[in-house]
Amino acid sequence: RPAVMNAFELISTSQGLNLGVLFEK
Amino acid sequence: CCDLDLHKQPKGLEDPEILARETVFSVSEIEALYELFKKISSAVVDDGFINKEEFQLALFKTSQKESLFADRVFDLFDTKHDGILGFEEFARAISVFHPNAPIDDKIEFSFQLYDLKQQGFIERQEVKQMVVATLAESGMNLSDEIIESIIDKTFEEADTKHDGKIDKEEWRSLVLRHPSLLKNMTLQYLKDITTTFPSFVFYSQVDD
Repeated sequence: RPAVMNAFELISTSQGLNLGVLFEK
Repeated sequence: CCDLDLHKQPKGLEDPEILARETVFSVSEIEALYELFKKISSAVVDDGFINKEEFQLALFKTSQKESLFADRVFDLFDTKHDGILGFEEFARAISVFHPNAPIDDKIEFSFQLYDLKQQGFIERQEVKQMVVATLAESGMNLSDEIIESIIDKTFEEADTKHDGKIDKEEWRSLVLRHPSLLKNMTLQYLKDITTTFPSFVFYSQVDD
């Protein structure tokens, strides 16, 4: 349930923070 | 036909040994990382630097997307603050994301990432701005009431000094209690970089 989620947990799922994409061929 | 100088390092990769010494990468890994750098930095202008457009293109496959976080990450990588990333800046910043990088470096980097205004603390308004941006980027829709309650709960837990902001010490104890908050600070890909970008062997200076 989103109401108990940590805000930073939510933020860290942001697409712009997924640098793994850089390494995908 | 060719005047190949096999001992000459490519531009931007003049001193892989120094970079290897000062990061968690081996010389071979630095050389392999340079292959990735070349690919990203030549996408729009082949000038040996990654500009913001190229960075966005590599992250999102489009340069049109607006992303608060891509901008923030780029600015943190850009330690010379000149709007472009040279290989050294890129390698030093990416090193923090290596599985073997010290956790303190990851904590520091993530704190700076979220300290949007770079005031030395994360304030409520910044957290709200980031939550709203994340939701917009991912196409999720939450009511303002739910967003406020998520932030309330987060501050209840993180802001142990009850001054309405999260300082570095509070951030550190929060992420040590919730290691999942640092999940995006580690890229497992970096362990296999020499196999992902094997072409570095054509000019490699080392056998490791």
